[in-house]
Amino acid sequence: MIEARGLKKIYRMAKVEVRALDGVDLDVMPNEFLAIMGPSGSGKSTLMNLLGCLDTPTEGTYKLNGTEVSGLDDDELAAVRNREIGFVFQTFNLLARATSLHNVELPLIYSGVGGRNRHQRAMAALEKVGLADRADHRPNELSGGERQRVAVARALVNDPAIVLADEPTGTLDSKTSHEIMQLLVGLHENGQTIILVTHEDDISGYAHRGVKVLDGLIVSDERQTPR
Amino acid sequence: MIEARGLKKIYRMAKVEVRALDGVDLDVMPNEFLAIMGPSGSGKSTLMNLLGCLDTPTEGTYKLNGTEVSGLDDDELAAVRNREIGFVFQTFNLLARATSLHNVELPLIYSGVGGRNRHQRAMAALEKVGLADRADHRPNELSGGERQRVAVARALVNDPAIVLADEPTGTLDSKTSHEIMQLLVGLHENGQTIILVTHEDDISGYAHRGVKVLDGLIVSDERQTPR
Ligand SMILES: Nc1ncnc2c1ncn2[C@@H]1O[C@H](COP(=O)(O)OP(=O)(O)OP(=O)(O)O)[C@@H](O)[C@H]1O
Ligand SMILES: Nc1ncnc2c1ncn2[C@@H]1O[C@H](COP(=O)(O)OP(=O)(O)OP(=O)(O)O)[C@@H](O)[C@H]1O
Ligand SMILES: [Mg+2]
Ligand SMILES: [Mg+2]
Repeated sequence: MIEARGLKKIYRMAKVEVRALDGVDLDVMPNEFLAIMGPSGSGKSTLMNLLGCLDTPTEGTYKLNGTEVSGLDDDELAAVRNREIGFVFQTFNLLARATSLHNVELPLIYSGVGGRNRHQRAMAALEKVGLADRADHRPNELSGGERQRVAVARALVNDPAIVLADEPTGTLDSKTSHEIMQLLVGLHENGQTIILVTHEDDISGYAHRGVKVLDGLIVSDERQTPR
Repeated sequence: MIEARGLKKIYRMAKVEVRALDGVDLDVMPNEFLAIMGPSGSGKSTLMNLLGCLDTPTEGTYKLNGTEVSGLDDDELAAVRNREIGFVFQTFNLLARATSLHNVELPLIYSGVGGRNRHQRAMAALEKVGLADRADHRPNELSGGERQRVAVARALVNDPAIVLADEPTGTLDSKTSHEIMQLLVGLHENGQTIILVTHEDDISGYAHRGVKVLDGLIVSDERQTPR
């Protein structure tokens, strides 16, 4: 599944060097449910971007299902990413001029799913996050929490083997957060792998394993009984 | 100070009408500390945008320090906004190609503060949110929580009479959240008015008054003893 060894990400700025990740080893088996926590700026999103093949490490190796990711070219990386991984970005990254429905359809368009089937699956995903009545809204016609839920629906629509969710409930009230977490729990029961970043203790409580990050390093990794 | 009566905001879409605010009355006296809570999509940000003179109501009246806001033209509105109000947007709204320092200097540039003084005040504001070492980073070179803290620093740099903060700690860990809230508490002790949107109970606990919004209406408004 996921085997990361010695992952580093170093940004060389004009005057200073930022060591966002400073040597991370992480193994994740199929169907695990993992929560990553840590202070602001500690390297959580940087790690998620590497695990999601959205960025490349400065040093270290990363194997996804036995394949060394650094050996793949851009097209191969995009194919792996689109087939295996659903990503909820911390900044949502919705297409500004597209409706909620079209944003959610995007992963299905990339994998060549036809029009009618695509429309139905995208509507079903919007329904699951409680936004069927906002299908025609563009991102600037949605509230902060609604945009986040569209981003979650887009990550789940393609039934990916691995879901990487970076603060998926950060702007949501507790009732809506709980509904989103129930979706991820359902996927986990389905056999999918869930890796979640959160700063809220009650959200990390859904996971079976808690990983703590500090200054670009994993400082603890413990099994836990989910709520 | 703030006197809102019958505020409505109605979006007429192609097929449907969204009543984001459906008749809100709200009075806020000088030096109050208010928290607004409510489910995702209930109208909190819409209300804050009206209070911050960033949008205009479909119906209703809004008086800021005795002046009816709907009677002002764009330039007068911008002058009132820049002099009286510091705003932390839910979506941060940082200038993508500007550094943290330059983003925080913006309100000072609008009010005509000179170069050296501007630089010092902006650096002091970044220091208060723990980001003096990220002054030269652009938003895409910052983590999610760091961007949020730059947005907070920008809202406070001009020492505004009213601070409107829309989920100012949404992406922050509890320690960093507490540090940001201490800044707002300090401003409140200084005599400033603080209006905060949050979905986290421990954050709303800092306020002296709790307002609950549901489906575009205020459903409760209670005094509380702050933590
Ligand atoms: N430009 C627009 N056109 C149509 N509907 C809109 C527009 N902007 C907002 N809305 C709708 O108005 C409602 C209120 O939005 P608002 O942003 O005030 O919610 P909120 O309480 O801040 O929610 P959240 O906690 O998710 O940030 C939402 O249901 C949203 O879909
Ligand atoms: N392009 C970049 N150039 C320079 N530094 C960067 C860049 N991107 C991120 N950083 C720095 O790397 C560090 C780690 O960032 P990362 O986004 O992984 O943090 P995080 O743990 O996700 O924080 P948050 O909880 O605030 O989202 C931060 O201190 C940030 O300033
Ligand atoms: Mg992050
Ligand atoms: Mg909002």
